[in-house]
Amino acid sequence: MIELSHIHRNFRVGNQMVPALDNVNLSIAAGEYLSIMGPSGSGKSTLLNLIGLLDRPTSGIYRLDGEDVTVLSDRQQAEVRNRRIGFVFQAFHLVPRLTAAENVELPLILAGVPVAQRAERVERVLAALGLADRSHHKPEQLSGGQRQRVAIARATVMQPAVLLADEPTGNLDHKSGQDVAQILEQLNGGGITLIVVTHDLAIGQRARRRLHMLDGRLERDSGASGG
Amino acid sequence: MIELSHIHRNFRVGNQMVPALDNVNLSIAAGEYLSIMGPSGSGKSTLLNLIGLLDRPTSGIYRLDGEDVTVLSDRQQAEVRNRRIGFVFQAFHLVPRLTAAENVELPLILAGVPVAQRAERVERVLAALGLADRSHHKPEQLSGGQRQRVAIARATVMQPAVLLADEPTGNLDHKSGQDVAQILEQLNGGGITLIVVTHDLAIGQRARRRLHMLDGRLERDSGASGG
Ligand SMILES: Nc1ncnc2c1ncn2[C@@H]1O[C@H](COP(=O)(O)OP(=O)(O)OP(=O)(O)O)[C@@H](O)[C@H]1O
Ligand SMILES: Nc1ncnc2c1ncn2[C@@H]1O[C@H](COP(=O)(O)OP(=O)(O)OP(=O)(O)O)[C@@H](O)[C@H]1O
Ligand SMILES: [Mg+2]
Ligand SMILES: [Mg+2]
Repeated sequence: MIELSHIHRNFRVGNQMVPALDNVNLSIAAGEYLSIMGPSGSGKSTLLNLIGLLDRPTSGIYRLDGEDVTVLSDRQQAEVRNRRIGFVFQAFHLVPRLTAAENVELPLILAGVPVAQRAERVERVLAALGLADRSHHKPEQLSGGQRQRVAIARATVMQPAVLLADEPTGNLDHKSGQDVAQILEQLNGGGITLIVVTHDLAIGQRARRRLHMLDGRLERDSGASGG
Repeated sequence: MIELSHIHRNFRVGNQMVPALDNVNLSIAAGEYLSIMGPSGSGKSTLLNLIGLLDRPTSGIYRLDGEDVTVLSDRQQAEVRNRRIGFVFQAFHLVPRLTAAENVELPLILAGVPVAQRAERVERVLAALGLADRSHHKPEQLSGGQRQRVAIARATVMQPAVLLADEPTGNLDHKSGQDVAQILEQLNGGGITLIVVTHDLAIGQRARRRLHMLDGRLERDSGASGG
C-alpha cells in the first residue's frame, strides 16, 4: 500500500546540506501497525511527513496504492491527504482561535459530513480521550497533554485509511499514554494502517513491526514484508 | 528561598471554573533539586508558571527570598524573572525568525553581556547539547527534539539562580534525555535551584526530592523540608 524506493530528502541551510533521509526503502501493507524509533534528528518526522504527503522527496519514488504520488501536483496531493490520511503532528498545530471541539470538527466539515452527525462524532472522540469537560477550551486554555490529545482526536475523527502519529504521547503521563496507544490500536484493529513515531520504548514495542532510524537511514526493520 | 502558602489558582472558561491549583503549600531551599510529576492536567505547568512569575495566584502568598512577590507590579515581576529565573517551556516558545544561536543569545543581550563573551557562551552551551552544527538553523529547520534542546540552551546560558524546566525531555530519545538531565544536574551542582516537571519516571527519580500532583493539589512530597 505504501512503497518507498530509494528515497532521499536533502535540506539546504545556507551552504550546508542536511541529508535528512538517505536511501530509504520501505514497503508497508494495508492494515499494518508499525513503530519508528531513533535518536533525535535521525529523520523520523521527515519520513512521516513524506508518507503523509506533506513533503516531497529530493529523489526516489513513493507509490501509494500502486500510484506514483511524487508526480502529483500540490493540489492533487492535498486531496489524497485530506481523504485518506490522518496526521498527529509533533507540534500539534491546533487552530488557536477555535475551541477543542471546533478543532476536532474541522476535518468533518471539510469532508462535508452533515452537522448533526458531526456534533456526535466530535463528542465521542473527545470523551474517549478524557476531554469531555475541556471541549469549549481554546488551545491556550489547555495543558500540554490536553492539546496533544486534541491533536489525536482531530487526526482520528475521520477514521482515515492511514493514521500517522508523530510522538503522540510525549506530553502525557504513563496512564494517558497507554490509553492513547489503546485507542490507536483499536483503529488499527478496524483496518486502519497505523504508523507511530515515538521515543517511548513502552509504546514502540507494542507495534507488530518495529523500525529504527539513524542518521537518515532505516537502520533496522523487524518485519520487512519482503519488498 | 521559594515559599508558597495557601496558593490557589482558578481559571474561568465561560461559566466553568477550573481549580488548577488547590491550596498548594511548598517550601524550597536555595540549591535544591526537585522533580514534579503527575497526570496530564494536574496543574504542574500552572505551578511552574507561578513560581517563575509568569502568572499570579488567585489567592495565597508567594515569597521569593523572603520578599512577597505577589504584590509586585507586572514590570517588577518581569525584572526579577529576567535576572534570576531560567525557564524551559513545555511548548519551547522560540523566536521563529531567529536562528538557534540567536535565540540562545537573546537573554545575554537583554542582560547587557558584551558581544565577544556572548558568542563564546552561546557556542559552548549549544555544543554541550549536541547542536553545534545546527546553530544557523531556524526553528522550522530543526527537529522537535532539537528545538527542545535550543529552549534548554536559552534557559541555561545565563546560569540563573532558579532553573524551571517543563517536560525538558518529552521530545528526546533516551540517550539525549539522559544527557540533558546531566547538564541540568551540573548546573544544580554549581548551586542553581532546579525544578523539573516531567512525565518520565527515569528523569523524575533522579531528583533529590520528588513531588507528585493530582487535581491541582500537592499529593506527595518526598522531602518536605519542614515548611
Ligand atoms: N489559561 C487557562 N484557562 C483555563 N484553564 C486552564 C488554563 N491553563 C490551564 N488550564 C487548565 O488547568 C488544568 C491544569 O493545567 P496545567 O497546564 O497546569 O496541567 P499539567 O499538569 O501541566 O498537564 P500536562 O501534563 O498535560 O502538561 C488543566 O485542566 C487545564 O485545562
Ligand atoms: N526544514 C528543514 N531545513 C533544514 N534542516 C531540516 C529541516 N527539517 C529537518 N531538518 C533536519 O533534518 C534532520 C531530521 O529531522 P527530523 O525532524 O526528521 O528528525 P526527528 O527524527 O523527527 O527528530 P526528533 O526526534 O528530535 O523529533 C535534523 O537534523 C533536522 O535538523
Ligand atoms: Mg521529530
Ligand atoms: Mg504541562
